[in-house]
Amino acid sequence: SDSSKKHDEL
Amino acid sequence: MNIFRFLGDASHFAAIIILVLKIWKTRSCAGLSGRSQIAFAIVFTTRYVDLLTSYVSLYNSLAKIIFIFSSYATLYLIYFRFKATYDGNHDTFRLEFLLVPCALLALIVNHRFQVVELLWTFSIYLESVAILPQLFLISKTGEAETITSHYLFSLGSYRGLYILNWIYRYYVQNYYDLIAISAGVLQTLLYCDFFYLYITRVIKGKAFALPA
Repeated sequence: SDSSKKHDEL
Repeated sequence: MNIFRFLGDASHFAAIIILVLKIWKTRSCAGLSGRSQIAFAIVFTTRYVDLLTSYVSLYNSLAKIIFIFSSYATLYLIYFRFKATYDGNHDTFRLEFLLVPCALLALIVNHRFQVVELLWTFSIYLESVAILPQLFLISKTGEAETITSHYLFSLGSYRGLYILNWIYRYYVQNYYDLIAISAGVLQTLLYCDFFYLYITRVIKGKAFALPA
């Protein structure tokens, strides 16, 4: 998975 | 940020505000599970260590800081400020039954075996079941104050809206995270029974009580 993307979710 | 994410976050903020207002206005944390709140404090602390490693936006960082801060403030209110009103006798769900399996599962099922990633995974698993001590407390007492049921409805709606957000992201951005999705679906399912009672009773102006 693209881990940079999931840090934008809370 | 899509509309579902936005509404999900708004619902999460609303839940936290309702919770703090309930305690502050009634000067009481009766009916609230301190153990669920401990679990949420652990969830936010372990997930948002990414504040130190990845910057996304001011909104994102502020939201994370608010969630961490408010979870500890809630613990302070329950265990110190209004400790005399805390329902310790009914709040007996063993937290280690959630913490240990979630930690083990995070070590086994994760995207990468790396500290921040493992903490994130653990927090996702723990969040999915963190409400269980609260639901357990309600099942023991058989009732919940109306404001507590509003809190639970907001908190449950938050993850339900995140599911719509994930469906949207899958189709529009071709992005999905199976760990977040499966845990989020479980989390939402745990609220279904509550949602049903909330809609059939509280919305119609009746007190939230479990069927006899």
